[in-house]
Amino acid sequence: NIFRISADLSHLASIVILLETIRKTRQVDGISLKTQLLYVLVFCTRYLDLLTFRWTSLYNTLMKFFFIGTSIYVIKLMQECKIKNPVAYKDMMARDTFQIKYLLGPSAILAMVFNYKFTILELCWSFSVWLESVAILPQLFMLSRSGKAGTLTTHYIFALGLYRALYIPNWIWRYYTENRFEKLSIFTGLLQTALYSDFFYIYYKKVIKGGGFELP
Amino acid sequence: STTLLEHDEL
Repeated sequence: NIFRISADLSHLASIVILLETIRKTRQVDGISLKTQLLYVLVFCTRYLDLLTFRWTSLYNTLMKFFFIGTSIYVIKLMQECKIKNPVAYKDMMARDTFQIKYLLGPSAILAMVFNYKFTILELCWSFSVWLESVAILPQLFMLSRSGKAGTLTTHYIFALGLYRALYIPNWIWRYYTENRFEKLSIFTGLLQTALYSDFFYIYYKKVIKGGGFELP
Repeated sequence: STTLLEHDEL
């Protein structure tokens, strides 16, 4: 459906913007390494079904490989910046101070409690949706601490937030057309979108209506 | 549905 396609395209766009940001500036200014590492973990734990070879569609499989591949590629690019631009890298690390154990621990516990089946694959899947819902927090934390962000960085976060937000009308659509109701995806998706709400508001005010991006 | 959901979303 149109919402699902738009969401996935928005997700793709966010990654293209992120790669463009790193490529263009040749540094990692304003990008949280911790958030990016969390995304590698999110995609690797969610797409374990690739190993079972029970593929739903070519589209699905290609996208899964794309998300795993690009998330790892981002880490590689960031590590290159460490060598090329050590001062900027150190500066980023000094500001990337969110304690991710507070995201990993609860996600693991929530996955044990809320899952569709107590199997490795399902537990990892549940862990990945819980973790994804909060994975942006180190990035938002970094942004709010510095108070400023490059335009590309804000576009990246916006596109990334829009992706999960668009999944919500997709779930409503699927509920009516397929009678499908995946409660874990829906709950974590709502949580994820809620975490972006503040950011969306500031983005709308500053970026859409003109002017620079500054957080209080 | 009562069967295990297929995770066909990304």
